[in-house]
Amino acid sequence: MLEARLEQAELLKKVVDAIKDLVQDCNFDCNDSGVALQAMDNSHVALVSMMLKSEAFSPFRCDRNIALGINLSSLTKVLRCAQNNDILTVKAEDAPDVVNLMFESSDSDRLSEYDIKLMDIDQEHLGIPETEYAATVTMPSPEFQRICRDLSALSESVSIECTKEGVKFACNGDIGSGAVTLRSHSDVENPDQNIKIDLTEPVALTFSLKYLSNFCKASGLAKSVNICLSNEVPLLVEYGLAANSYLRFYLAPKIGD
Amino acid sequence: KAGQGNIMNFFAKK
Repeated sequence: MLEARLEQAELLKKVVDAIKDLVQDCNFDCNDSGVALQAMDNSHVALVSMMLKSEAFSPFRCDRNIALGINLSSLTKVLRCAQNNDILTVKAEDAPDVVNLMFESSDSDRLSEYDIKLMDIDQEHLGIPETEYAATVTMPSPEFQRICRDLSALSESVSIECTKEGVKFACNGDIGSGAVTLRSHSDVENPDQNIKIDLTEPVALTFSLKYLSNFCKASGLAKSVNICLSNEVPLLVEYGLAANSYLRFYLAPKIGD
Repeated sequence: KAGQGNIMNFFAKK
């Protein structure tokens, strides 16, 4: 059986909020190392990969591999019944029909319990190769969100160009064009504001802003975001979570321009 | 979609 207790329901609420517009039904694959999720969007342009390691829970118990097929809009409805600071316990039997979510207020005077019916989801799992990216940009997540939002007003796509000079987000649209260039920046007093660019070779790729803006819904999960690029491979946008856990988004590049 | 790559062309099915 599975029993996993999160100190704060907020983590799962934010994760589900960040991915629910991209993927609808997905398997939460549970085993003794934690809870993992991999799902593509309907048009197979983007892939979500989440890992909540067992250390992120206390306690965590999962004796056998269990796939919890859950509709994210149902899960959202139930998670809305939890306060951010509630303790969240997820429970399921070994061959479950339902998953049980229990919310306890931190001062323990309220206990809410919900069951969500599970679905049988036949999901394709993709092998994501270990990649040494040509460029990795680490920047404040709100800054990345803002750039995506600003450029979305002008165009449907953005070119991301990394050179030793910095990283340039540029777009071209009907009303004109725009570009934001960031250089490496280190602020000892506010390390959350740091911008780090690790570059082994220059990269230039074009991506859909609609998808990038969607990924930015995860901005509340981490103060900084890693943007990893290599020519002709999907972009990786990574939000690191506590206890070595993560929420990653992969996005296929635009081709032929 | 024209011009948009497909993620399955990059990551193989397991």
